[in-house]
Amino acid sequence: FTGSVPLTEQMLEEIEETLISADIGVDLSLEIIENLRKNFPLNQVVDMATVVAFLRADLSQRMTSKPGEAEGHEKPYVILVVGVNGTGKTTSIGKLAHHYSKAGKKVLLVAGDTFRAAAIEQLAIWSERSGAELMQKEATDPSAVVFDALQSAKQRGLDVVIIDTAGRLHTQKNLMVELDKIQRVIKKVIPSAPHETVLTIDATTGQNGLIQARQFSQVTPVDHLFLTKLDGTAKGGIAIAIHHNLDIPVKYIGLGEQIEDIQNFDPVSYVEALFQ
Amino acid sequence: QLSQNLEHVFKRLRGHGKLSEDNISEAMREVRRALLEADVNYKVVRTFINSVKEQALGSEVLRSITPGQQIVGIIHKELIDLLGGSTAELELSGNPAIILLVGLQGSGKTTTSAKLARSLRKQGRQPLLVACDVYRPAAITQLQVLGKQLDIPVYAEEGNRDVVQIAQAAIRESARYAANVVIVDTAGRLHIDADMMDEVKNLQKALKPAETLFVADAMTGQDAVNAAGTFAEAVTLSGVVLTKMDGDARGGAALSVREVTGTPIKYIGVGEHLDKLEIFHPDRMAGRILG
Ligand SMILES: Nc1nc2c(ncn2[C@@H]2O[C@H](COP(=O)(O)OP(=O)(O)OP(=O)(O)O)[C@@H](O)[C@H]2O)c(=O)[nH]1
Ligand SMILES: Nc1nc2c(ncn2[C@@H]2O[C@H](COP(=O)(O)OP(=O)(O)OP(=O)(O)O)[C@@H](O)[C@H]2O)c(=O)[nH]1
Ligand SMILES: [Mg+2]
Ligand SMILES: [Mg+2]
Repeated sequence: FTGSVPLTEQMLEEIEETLISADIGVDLSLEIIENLRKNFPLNQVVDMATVVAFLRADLSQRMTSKPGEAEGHEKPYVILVVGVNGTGKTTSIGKLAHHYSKAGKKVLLVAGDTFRAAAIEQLAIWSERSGAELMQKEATDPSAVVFDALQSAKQRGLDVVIIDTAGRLHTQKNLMVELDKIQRVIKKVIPSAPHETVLTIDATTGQNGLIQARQFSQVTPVDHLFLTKLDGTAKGGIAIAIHHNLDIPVKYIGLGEQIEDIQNFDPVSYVEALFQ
Repeated sequence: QLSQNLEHVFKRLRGHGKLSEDNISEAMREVRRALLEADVNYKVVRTFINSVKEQALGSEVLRSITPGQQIVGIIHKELIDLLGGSTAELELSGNPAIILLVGLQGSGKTTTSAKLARSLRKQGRQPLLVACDVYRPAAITQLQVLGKQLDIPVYAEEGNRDVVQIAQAAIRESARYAANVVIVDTAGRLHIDADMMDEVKNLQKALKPAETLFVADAMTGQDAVNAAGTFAEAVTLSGVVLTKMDGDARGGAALSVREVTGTPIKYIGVGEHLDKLEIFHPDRMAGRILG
């Protein structure tokens, strides 16, 4: 895709395949190709650099969130982290906790996964590593832990509360009911909370990611995506489809298993990596 | 909504008398779309569609009085064949028989290790679980908790970072646990992490497992071929386990993984509880992928 050559049907197919292989999905890929067709007449000579630039601009625009997101002004600032099993919630919380601790904030982590083997032990290690406190209870009801944690955070004037939840499939009705209960309990203690609900999406996820985002949003409004495991070879393009269809932007990306492996999402560098 | 589309396509195909090349091309486009939306890798889709199209345009179909029906049959059969044709069992030779589980981060290896242990004990075997994830916070604890839930022993060496050493010690000690099958859980790793891929290579070389299972998440998208392909090159895979099949992911990754590794999918995980492990059925999977 270099030099000045005619833009052929074959080339458009190759571009479509690149988009599909990034998990952007058939519908959105077709829409992007349609945009390309409207702006670059078929079989006419064109500088490929302009085609690539056009594509990059189209895609990064789709992933840009509107400015003016005032955040962090509430105290405590409550972040609820949700997502399908194994997508990286607990690890991402460790990274977020460290990010806030470094900025001088007093952070409390809430062990809201009261089900999975060693879930609390895992979060406890992240709380040690990040310098955040940990609220855990012997309770089996996550709402009970959340309730106590938020009461305590309010009383003690903590800055940030990050709530870990158990992995769940959106197809598990009882677990989605549990999630609904968690967010209602949050509101009972702090009516304006959660101030940020983050959905973890594994970068290797295919088209099911869109269904996940849609279903989770129906139970608790999702503000942002945390796109994890982008250090692999998967492009995480389903995040583009999620933003396009549900207006939920990516805010953070996970680039590894260590505490520093988190970055604020930048659409331009993300799209650049897409075409490499 | 998509499954309606394919039903529509198949209905139109069956309802037709004679089929033109255009009819067939149109149908193939819709099947292609369905497979892509089901997360089958686009290269695998291309090969699949070409093969089906070739058969569809063949004289046998064109001579038939129900060519549409023939094509639908071809699509189903082709898909089932590509998924392995029939169920496949674990081949547990050796005493103790050794099973090694590998895969990307979060795919369900630790949970699957425990599920396998439970299932094998139900079949009259004596399992020993080995904690060879020495990196993830509380990974050893996780496996120990699961072992305790099942009353199945777990071999672990806190503080030892040499997984080959740990696994070999477990095998040596297996008699002490009266174990005749040793199930080795490993850390999640990226196929592009050279050091970690060396680790699994070394594990396989040292342990010579009867089964080396690639544990993959059913919701994996196009990248499935990259990870599976690289793992298959690094170690000899004897089987695949597809987890989280209790979700509604169509599971096209199954086709991609099978196609690129040539390895049979032996089991599926259908829930978080330790009894949620089932034998993989290619015909059921074909239906699910086609929606
Ligand atoms: N390579 C890589 N691995 C990651 C990343 N984020 C998380 N992981 C790994 O993914 C695996 C699962 O992470 P967890 O944090 O336990 O995921 P979870 O969503 O809390 O899992 P459940 O609570 O069981 O649903 C672990 O092995 C993590 O180290 C990332 O950005 N890159
Ligand atoms: N619903 C469902 N959840 C599953 C299944 N298999 C595993 N899980 C869940 O997926 C999450 C990850 O499982 P693990 O067994 O920790 O995955 P892992 O591959 O060992 O993860 P790492 O060691 O970090 O690479 C946990 O929340 C499990 O309970 C399954 O078949 N169905
Ligand atoms: Mg977790
Ligand atoms: Mg594990």
